[in-house]
Amino acid sequence: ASEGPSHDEL
Amino acid sequence: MNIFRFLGDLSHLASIFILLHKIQTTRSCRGISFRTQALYVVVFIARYLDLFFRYVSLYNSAMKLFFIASSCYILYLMKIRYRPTHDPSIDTFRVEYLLAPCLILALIFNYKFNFAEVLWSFSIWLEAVAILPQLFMLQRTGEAENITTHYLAALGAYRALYIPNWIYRYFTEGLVDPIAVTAGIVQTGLYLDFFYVYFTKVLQGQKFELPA
Repeated sequence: ASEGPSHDEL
Repeated sequence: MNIFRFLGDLSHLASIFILLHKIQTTRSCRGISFRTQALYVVVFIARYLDLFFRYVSLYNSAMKLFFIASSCYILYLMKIRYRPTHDPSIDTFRVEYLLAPCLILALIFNYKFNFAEVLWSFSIWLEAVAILPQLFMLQRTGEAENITTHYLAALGAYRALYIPNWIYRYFTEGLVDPIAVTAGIVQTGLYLDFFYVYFTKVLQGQKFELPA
């Protein structure tokens, strides 16, 4: 699994 | 984009339109915490600064611009247009008690120690607790107009709907965002008391009143 913010979310 | 995420965003949009509708039709911002609304401006500006250096999609950019613009517009309505209807004497929650811990959390918990990522983390933590001045005000007055409770319900539902979205994304994309998930659970948790009264009273046709 990749950990981190997707930054496509609001 | 999955259905939970999309419904969450729609719920967030709806909450803002409900709030604007409440202010415009009653020509009053009675019952709305200016401090909470000001914190949302800080949240959106801190998180959406990436509009300048990261393009995700038209949907993403349009929503970000909308949230920044509408939150600033709400502050304008409260502070200038309908200023006499705002009663600062019941809106007294000390926001520095929220800002300082969120900044510390952001400095400790972030995915990269740079300005944009720390600011992003700060905005996530701050969003989780930004509703507290509003809930505190509700607690003090003990009652609320129906339309205000619909606003709060839509706003609370937004982050609650992000939780199944994160579970879905974990299984479909293997994506985990511990900061957003932790803060999102806290944020939703803060609404539980409110949701209980909303479902058992307002949706049954009664007035929103807290037990004395």
